[in-house]
Amino acid sequence: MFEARLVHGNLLKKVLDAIKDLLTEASWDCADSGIQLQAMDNSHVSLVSVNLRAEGFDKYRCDRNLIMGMDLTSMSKILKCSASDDIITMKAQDNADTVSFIFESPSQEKVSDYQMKLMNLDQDHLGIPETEYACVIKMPSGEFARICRDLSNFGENIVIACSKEGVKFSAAGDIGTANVKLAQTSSVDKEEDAVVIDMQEPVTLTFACRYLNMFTKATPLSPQVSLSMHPDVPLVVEYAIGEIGQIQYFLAPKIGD
Amino acid sequence: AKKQPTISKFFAPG
Repeated sequence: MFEARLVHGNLLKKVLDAIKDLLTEASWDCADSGIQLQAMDNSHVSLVSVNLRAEGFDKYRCDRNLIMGMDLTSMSKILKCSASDDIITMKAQDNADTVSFIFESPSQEKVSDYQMKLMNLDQDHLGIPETEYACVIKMPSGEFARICRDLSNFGENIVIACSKEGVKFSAAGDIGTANVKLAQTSSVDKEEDAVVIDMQEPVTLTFACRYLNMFTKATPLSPQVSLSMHPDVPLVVEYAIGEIGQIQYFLAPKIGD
Repeated sequence: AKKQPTISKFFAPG
């Protein structure tokens, strides 16, 4: 028996919004410790990793490890049937070929039950090595989304250069060039407005705008985003999922000239 | 132009 109940059901809807443009189908690995998803996009350029801790749920039970392969478009359609303040429960029997989504209104006066067929997915699992990143940039997630959107008008790539002066985002194309520089903030009223740069050595890497823009679909999950960079290693873009976990996007840098 | 490698070039299956 698997059962996971989330009073802040809205978080699950936001997680789906954050992955459904990048992934069409994926497996949710359910274990005693929580729920994880790891999948590459269709082009195998990026990797998405979602981690939802068991203790973050209001009720969590997983008697046996369970892999639930899901069509994420279908899962998203079902979650769209819930209201933003609904309590969401996911439920499956051991060895079941369906999963149930139960939506309860806060007053408990409306309860909806949706069942979805599970899929057998044969997906490659990748090992992500422990890395001490040369630069870790923490910044407002809305600002990052804005920069990615704005610079996408100039070219298909964004160059991210992190140095002790700050972080510079650049793009170049037919219409001209664009540069956005952010310095570390000295003092802010709200912690979520801060730009914090932890740099061991300067790093400059180039990334495809298309993927960065898809990662920013996670912006509603968290007011802050962290970007971890290291020479010749994939970028990690990480958003917290409320108090219950995090979503990480890994993107291979563009190489050569 | 720069080339786009796949993510599996960096992360081994496991």
